[in-house]
Amino acid sequence: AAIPAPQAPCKNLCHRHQLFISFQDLGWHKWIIAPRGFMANYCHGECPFSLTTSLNSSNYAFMQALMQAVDPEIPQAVCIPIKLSPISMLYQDNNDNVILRHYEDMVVDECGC
Amino acid sequence: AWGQTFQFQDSVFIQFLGLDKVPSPQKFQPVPYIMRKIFQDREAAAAAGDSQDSCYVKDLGVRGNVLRLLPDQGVFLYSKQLSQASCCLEKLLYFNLSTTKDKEQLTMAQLGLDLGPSTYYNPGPDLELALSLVQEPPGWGRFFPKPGKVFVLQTVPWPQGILHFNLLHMAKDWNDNPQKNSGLFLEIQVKGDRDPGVDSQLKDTCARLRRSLRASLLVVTLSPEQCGPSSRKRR
Repeated sequence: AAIPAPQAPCKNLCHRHQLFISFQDLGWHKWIIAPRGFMANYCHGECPFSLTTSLNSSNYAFMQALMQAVDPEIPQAVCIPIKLSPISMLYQDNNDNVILRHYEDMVVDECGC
Repeated sequence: AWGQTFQFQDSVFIQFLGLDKVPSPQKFQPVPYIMRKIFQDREAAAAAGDSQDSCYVKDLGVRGNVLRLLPDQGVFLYSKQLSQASCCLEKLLYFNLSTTKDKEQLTMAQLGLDLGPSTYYNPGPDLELALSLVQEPPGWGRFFPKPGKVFVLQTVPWPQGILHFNLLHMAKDWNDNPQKNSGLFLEIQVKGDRDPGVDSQLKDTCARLRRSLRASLLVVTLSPEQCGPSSRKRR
């Protein structure tokens, strides 16, 4: 069967969007010493079949997009983080302890399908 | 409804951080240089995209993914000994290790004693520090240092910086058996023969030392969930 051409304009394709999480906005600045916030980012956009080979896609995304092209009931491949990086947080608990902790996978560096 | 959802997420985030409830500190505690440096180095490495082993604290040379600075919650003691010429200061040091989770493995416990600022032009006398384990919890205004259990005895020339002592073995014991944690007894004496004529000056020095003394315990722990063999394999 003929594969349909991509419907999504470029700006709607799966990619990383900027998202800054401000601890002040959340009221957590009262006990988080540093950082003041961090660039968490997020992934959003479409993963059309014809572009699954160029959008950092997994083999499975390719297969799912192929199946979705055949059967529109099957959901499209999903735009997800494929590379994440950690952040460190310095905060204070209720016992006046100062704590430095490292949290893995907090920042989206790259997105894919 | 939005508020309720947000409160729920707040509590989930608190648990994620390993806390029981939202902290509400009255004032921020000072952050020691080493913790600030480790934080800044990690931020710089993350910004540069350098991969880091989050389960190894390079600056301290130990494995671990959580650093805690526990403030001393002990009290000064005013015994008859203090009126003796050589005894300058007596203090019970107490560190609450209860915030360390059961599964966490202690890899470092370093006592820091900051004796306060010193003046180069007006150096004080040499000091002798003795640290011993407290045998019983303080009660009825009395405490009992373990006889013959002085485990740190150090002479400190004045002026001095922050003194560090390795308490890993002891902290592990306290962590495994919290009922054993009755604290430490710190005694500071003035060393050597002294001229009785300088007694008042010495009293001032000791009073200043009591005001400026800050003790804290830097504890590093390793979470098996984050740093166990399976997580290493995953990474």
